This record gives sequence, structure tokens and C-alpha cells, in this order.
Amino acid sequence: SSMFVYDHRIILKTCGTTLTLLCLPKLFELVQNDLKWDFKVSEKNDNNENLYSPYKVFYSRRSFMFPDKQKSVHKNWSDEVDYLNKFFINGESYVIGEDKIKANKSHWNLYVTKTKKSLVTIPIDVNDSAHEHDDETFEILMTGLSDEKTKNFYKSNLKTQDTQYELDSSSTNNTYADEGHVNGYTMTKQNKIDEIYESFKYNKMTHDAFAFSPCGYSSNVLINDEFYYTLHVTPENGWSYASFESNVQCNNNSEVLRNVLEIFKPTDFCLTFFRRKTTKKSTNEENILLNDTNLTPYEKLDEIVYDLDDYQLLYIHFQDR
Amino acid sequence: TVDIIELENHSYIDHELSSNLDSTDAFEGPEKLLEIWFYPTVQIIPNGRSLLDIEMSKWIDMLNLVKCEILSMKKTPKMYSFLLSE
Repeated sequence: SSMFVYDHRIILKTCGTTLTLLCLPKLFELVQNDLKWDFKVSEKNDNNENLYSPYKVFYSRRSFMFPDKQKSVHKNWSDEVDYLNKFFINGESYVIGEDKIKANKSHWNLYVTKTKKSLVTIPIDVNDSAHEHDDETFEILMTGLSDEKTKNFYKSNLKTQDTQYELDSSSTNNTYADEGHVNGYTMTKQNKIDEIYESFKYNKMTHDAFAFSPCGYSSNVLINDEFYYTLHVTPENGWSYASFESNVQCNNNSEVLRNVLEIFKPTDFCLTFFRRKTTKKSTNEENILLNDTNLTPYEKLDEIVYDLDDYQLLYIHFQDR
Repeated sequence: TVDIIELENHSYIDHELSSNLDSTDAFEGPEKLLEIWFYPTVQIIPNGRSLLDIEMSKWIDMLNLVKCEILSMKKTPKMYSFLLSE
């Protein structure tokens, strides 16, 4: 799991049987008390509790593999949506890629609030080619990872001789790396996770990875101090799963997609690509959300484009032929 | 690409949690992804304080509610990145 905090926004991505949405009351209490940010609206929910209206809210997840193991409101999508609607006004929910006839269980769920445009008080400079109103989120959710690749995410299979890092278990310095972080670094290098954006020109990369015991891997990579990509891997045979998520604004996400697929070789995956573009200079070519989605040996099962307020969303579901 | 020096410039590592974590029963891959934009840009944040000013202990309290703990953290001038348990 990972969390990214910016001055004005927060991203929380949690795996397993976590209770992600239960952070909402505490989060709004924090911003109200510590920052004096007040997003309460006059309208109340059915329980006479406060409703909030921040600039924008997204909540999404792929369908669970083991929904019965989930806890609290996360046991099913309609309960999650009901919970979100107790906090936010103008929320809409979507179930994307569901095929009830084929009993397709790979669908993707999305909840998104309407953009609170009254908060845009400074005119957007549309001549600025990369101003911060642009926003992209590229996510690849993979299952059925190849056996050849999943073995790379078991601690027992690590080749640690290349790391050349000596652990100092007596160190009390809380910034000093431990075994899980050293192994995480080794997995990052051996699987070329730090080369996913190899052809993208950046000035600085900051890396944090952890290898779990006996298996599993999480990493956060920061680019130029302001963008991130994050990977989480559950390699167990039978329920292997890997996710990649990035907000790096890059013109060649097709190459990024190929690099990620090469690391895991999944039999099934879906990708989602959100983009808010406000720059005036964008050409027709740049308006294409993903420039090449023909991927051997995969077959596209679904390809859906949504216009969501000021965002565009592309969803594609692929399966090995 | 990243260099091995990245192993020593964490802003925070929880060594006790890191060394005792067992992932055996941590399956159920698909993540829940929550993203909240409080404001559209940094420039219009009021009161001169931002999410980056919130104390670490308060993030720890909030994450406890969702059954996550902080393994480690990296800071840049524009963002904080937390690697979490689970």
C-alpha cells in the first residue's frame, strides 16, 4: 500500500483487507482543525451529518478476487458508494466492463464527484505548456502473472550478491535501511522497475521499495520531486496480482505499458487512463489517450472512453489469446 | 535509474514493523484507490498551511483506522511518499 501527500491533494492506495474509506472522517477533521480548511456544505446527509465538497474526489478499484474476505463497507460496491454519498455531494458511480452474460468478474468500479469549479479563482494560463492544471493517472491492473516472473518477487529467490549493502542491525538511526528495504532495492534493480520510464527525460528519481517476507513487493518512485509511480505485487500462484499506477506526464504511455507488461507477463489485465488537459497547444495527436494499444499476444475484450466532466477516461481490458 | 544511496536517505523507517512483517495472509490483490483534491492548485490554498504541514503522528493515527502502518517515508519539497504495510 502507498500514500502520496501533496500540498493540496492526497492519494491513498491500499491493498488487502484494508478499510480505506474509513479514513474520511479523520481526514476531514484534520484539515478542518489543523489547516482551517472548511469544505462543509449547508446540506446534510440522511443522518444529519455534514456533507463535504472538496475540489474533486475519485475512488476506484478493480473487482475483488475474494470479496467475502473484505471488511466493513468494502464487502460490496453499493455499500462503498452509499458510504461515499454520506460524505460528498454530486458523486456519481460507474461499473465499467461488466459482462453479466459471460459472468465477467474483471470489471472496474469508479466513484467520482463533480468538479467544484467555483474553487478555480485564478485564471488558467492556457499558453503554459505544462501548467499544473494538467493531470494524468495511468493504471495497469494485472492478474495471472507468469510463473517465470512471479518467482522474482520471492525473498528466497533473491540474488543479493549484487546489492553490496551491509546491514547494521545495531544502528538506531531511523533512516538507515533494513533487510526489507535492501531486498526491495534489489528487486527493483533486478526487475528493471527503475527503467520503466527509461526514454522519458527526467532530472531526478527518488526510490523507496520494500520486499515482504516470504513474498510480495511494494515500491514508490518519485520523478523530479513532483510525480510518482507505484507498484504492488502479490506473486502467489493462483491469485497472483500486480498493479502499476503513475501520474508521470509522459507522451509515450504505450512504451510504459510494454515495459510494465514485460516485468510481469500477465494473462489478463485492464488499464485505465484519466487525463485532464487544459493546455491550448494540444494537437489532435496529443488528444489520443494512448497511441498504440495493439499488443501481441493480447486480445482487447473491452475498450471504453468516457467524458467525465473535465476529465477523459480510457478503459481497456486485455486477455491473452 | 536509482542508486544504492537511496537506501540511506529515507526520511523515516519503522524498523520494528519492517523486521516483523509477515505477508503470508496479506493476499487479495486489487487495491482501493482514493484520491482527494482539496484545491485545484497550490496557489489558492488559504491560511498559509498545507497538507505537508500536518504532523507525522496524525497521519499515523489516520492510517491506523484503515489498518495500515507506515514502513517508510521519502520527502521532496513538493510531496511526501509513504510506503505502507499490507
